[in-house]
Amino acid sequence: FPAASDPDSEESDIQRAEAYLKRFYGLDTEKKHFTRKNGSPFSEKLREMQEFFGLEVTGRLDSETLEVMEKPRCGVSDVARYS
Amino acid sequence: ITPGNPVWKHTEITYRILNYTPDMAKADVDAAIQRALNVWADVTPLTFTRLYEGTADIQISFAAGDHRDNSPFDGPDGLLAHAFEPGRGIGGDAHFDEDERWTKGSERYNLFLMAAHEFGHSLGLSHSNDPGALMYPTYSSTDPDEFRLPQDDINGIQSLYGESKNPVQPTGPTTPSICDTKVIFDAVATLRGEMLFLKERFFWRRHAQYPEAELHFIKSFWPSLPSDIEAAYENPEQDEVLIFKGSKYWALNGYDIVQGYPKNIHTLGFPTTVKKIDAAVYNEETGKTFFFVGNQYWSYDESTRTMDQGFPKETINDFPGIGQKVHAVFQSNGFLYFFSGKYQFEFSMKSKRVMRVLRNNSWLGCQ
Repeated sequence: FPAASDPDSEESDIQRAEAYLKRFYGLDTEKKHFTRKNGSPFSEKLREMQEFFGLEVTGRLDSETLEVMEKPRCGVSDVARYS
Repeated sequence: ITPGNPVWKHTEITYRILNYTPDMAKADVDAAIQRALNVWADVTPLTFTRLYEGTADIQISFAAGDHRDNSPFDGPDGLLAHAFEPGRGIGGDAHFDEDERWTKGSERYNLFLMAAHEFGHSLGLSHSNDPGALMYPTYSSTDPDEFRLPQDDINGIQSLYGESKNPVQPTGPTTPSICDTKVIFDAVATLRGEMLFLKERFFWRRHAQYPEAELHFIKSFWPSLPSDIEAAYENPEQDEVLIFKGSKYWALNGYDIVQGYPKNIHTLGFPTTVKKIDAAVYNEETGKTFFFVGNQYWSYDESTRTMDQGFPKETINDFPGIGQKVHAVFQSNGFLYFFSGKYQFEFSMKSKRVMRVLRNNSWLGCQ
């Protein structure tokens, strides 16, 4: 267990997660979204990703989710754009 | 299935290898690509013909970084490869990241396994959320020689192209479910406070503090261990987990396989008539390990590393209520948990009787 959380590392975790969700789950950070009680587009996409991989669906970035994001993978990133 | 259901309208698909990776001999690349295409040809009416010039349906290339398809690679690890759904132009093409190290063996990254996955995309499959499927998006270390196309992938590709013309329809392995009450484990063991439930290519890993077990490939943790392990137990004094299959056994120390293994089970003192172990458990109170073989068991003294005299004995005589073959067994809180067929028996060592009959999957946390 880490003794204390490092804000810089948390920030970079979020950036990495955002890049991952942009690439594989079509997260669009450019568009303006109406604020909803239930969360942000980031956490919605995170939920989608967590559900796909059979992780606990929380919409929050945790170590297990980050671990899956860091696994080597196939990068079919733009099939939707291609089609 | 890829959104929009893109498929090839013809069944005679062509492919062309545009360039080669320097990591492997050309003949090995050719063989890996051909075997990967055969994975899909074996379960559908599709055929694959190699072209040496002109434009093929599936153009195969190795490239690093930005390779002008709007999907740059990212250096070693991370993205390994990608492929485009069926269609004209770039459609169907498969690109492999040249910054990876491609191999023909079990080391990362096996080209055949990766190509078989990519060609699934080339034929119209999307990613699967079945962690045992070939089309699962993350790379798993598996033995390429043992590869069989999982049933989930067979179902997917056959929904696009129909069944094989082979009179005997091929079937593939399925991924075990956490909620399958009829699951029969190959082996169960503890490991540094966690529980491992081994089944075919997989194991569930359960920590007492987490309600649900995680499913993993055995090869992801211990690449040189075989699948279909038959028995396992933890010796906490040695901080080792012993793994048995056939006449061989391995000792694990965390992620590492202890040097000098595998060894032959006969070095433990079994007669040559014993060809395999069905189940094993270490009894912390006595320092003895019980090995179950058929309807008999043996007692092994871990301190003297010798088999106890007077064994084998009939299991049912010393463990009343455990009459059938034992598939797996482990110890927890002074009880032995015997897995025999569809049932799990909680056996009290103190009162020498079965206290409860449980479902086999009771430890896995099915919601």
